[in-house]
Amino acid sequence: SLFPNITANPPWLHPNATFLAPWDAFIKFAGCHSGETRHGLSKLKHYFSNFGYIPITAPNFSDDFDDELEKALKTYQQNFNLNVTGQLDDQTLQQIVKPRCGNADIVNGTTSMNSGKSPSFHTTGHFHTTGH
Amino acid sequence: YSFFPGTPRWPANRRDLTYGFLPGNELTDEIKAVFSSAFQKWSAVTPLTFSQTDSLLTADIKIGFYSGDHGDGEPFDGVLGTLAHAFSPPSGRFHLDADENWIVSGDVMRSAVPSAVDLETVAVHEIGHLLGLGHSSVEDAIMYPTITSRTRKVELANDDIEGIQWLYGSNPNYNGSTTPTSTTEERETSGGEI
Repeated sequence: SLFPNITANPPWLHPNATFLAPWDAFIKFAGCHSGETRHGLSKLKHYFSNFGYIPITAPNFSDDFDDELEKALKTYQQNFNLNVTGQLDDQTLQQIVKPRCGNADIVNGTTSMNSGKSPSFHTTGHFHTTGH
Repeated sequence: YSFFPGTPRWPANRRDLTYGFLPGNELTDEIKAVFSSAFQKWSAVTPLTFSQTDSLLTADIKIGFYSGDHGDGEPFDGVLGTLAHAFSPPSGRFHLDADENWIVSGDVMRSAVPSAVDLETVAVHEIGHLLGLGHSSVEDAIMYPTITSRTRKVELANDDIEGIQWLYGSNPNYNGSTTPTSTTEERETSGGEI
């Protein structure tokens, strides 16, 4: 759908119409934490797998909030300058559901986004300094 | 900024690149001009030049709109979600999700449609991939991975410029700063001939 200008939207695109974007359902995982099992969590793992945060080691992902998902979350949070909690907090979920480029953030396990930089930088988002 | 593993880039003997469009998309000149404008953002800061060719077969960069599974193992997912993807050099493949509600001109921020996506914003980002840049954690950078609907971001940030100039060097005419241009002025000048 290519619209020459913003007034050329077709009538079926009602401004107030609600629709579900592919990742909007992830919002329901707010508050979910390590050790829990939630139906559909495997789809979130697929999301992280698509963008390089979880290696594809098995044909199917489980619905368990396991260590692998927690590690992926922490890396994602580092890359997007979020608080590194390893939890599905609101701030992280709001970032996850945003539309984005389909290219992976991490290719072949390597990245030079924040998570690929030195630990002293990416854990806090700034350098530690001491006044002398 | 970041690069793809192995830091692939266009070889030194290929600085004048061509781009072509999938004929089946039947894009208008106005739409093609959006891509021309996006390429200019990168040529302004590097020695690279980009020119349109009518032959998709011989084009260095091949641009096409596709729906769903389009054969490269990275299917599109309908309205929003993933918007587009592009391959590292020297592949030149640039795919956009045909199901998105692409806004070609006008102030996308004033669009009443929540899913409206500014075409040039996405084009500038994907061209960065085609030239060898990966994603950046700098939120203001063009190469930041998320591209929110109803927003427009087409000016390269310092992070983008440093990254691309590390790969290709600087344009001799680049004076070290980007020229801020208002949205209105850009729109008025981007609808002309390529």
